[in-house]
Amino acid sequence: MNIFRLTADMTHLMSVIVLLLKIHTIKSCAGISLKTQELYAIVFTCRYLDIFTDFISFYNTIMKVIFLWTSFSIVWYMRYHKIVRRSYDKDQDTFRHVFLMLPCLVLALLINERFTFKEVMWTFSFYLEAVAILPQLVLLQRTRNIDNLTGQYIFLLGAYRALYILNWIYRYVTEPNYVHWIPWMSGLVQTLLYGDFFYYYFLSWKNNVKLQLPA
Amino acid sequence: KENTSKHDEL
Repeated sequence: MNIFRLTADMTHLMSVIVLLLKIHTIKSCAGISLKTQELYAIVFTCRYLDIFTDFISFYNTIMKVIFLWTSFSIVWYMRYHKIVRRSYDKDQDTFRHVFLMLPCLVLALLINERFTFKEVMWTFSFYLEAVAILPQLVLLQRTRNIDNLTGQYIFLLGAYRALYILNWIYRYVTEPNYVHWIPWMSGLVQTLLYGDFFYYYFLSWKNNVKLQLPA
Repeated sequence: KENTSKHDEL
């Protein structure tokens, strides 16, 4: 474990907490894409299949349980909670997950570290996470008003992956034969997809104006 | 020696 990875995991945890706070306290999921939340639940399910078979550390297991529990809770809130679901904008959140899942699955079957079920599912989860934010970014373009909590949630979600890249550089430098091209490339694509959001988020912070994405 | 086949990151 290194400081980059710990900060990254805490940033990721913070993003989930910000979102759960928004949904649980103000009982609203306005501006949040259910599609992205569902994709993240799938990402964690496919990535943590080894939660009962491979024990890495208590930290690792506890964090996996937290990410699984929170991602499914958020999906449950947005789908079934009688108040929260009313603020879900299903007419705007129309991105078809299947267009993201199928290519990622095919790619995972073609490019993986070992052709076993768990490994292909693990690889699929990295490819899928790289693009899982797309429905959310599309929704942001469509809904003009982005409230602060939503903006902070997306910023933290993007920042955690950028921090993971620092962790991978650190581990590549300090650990002999630590090479994992699949997470590296996926993580890079994922972070780049946040590029323009980070830019507008920074502008809104610098000029102290409401976050607006160009149409 | 941590067996590298195990994925130790979240």
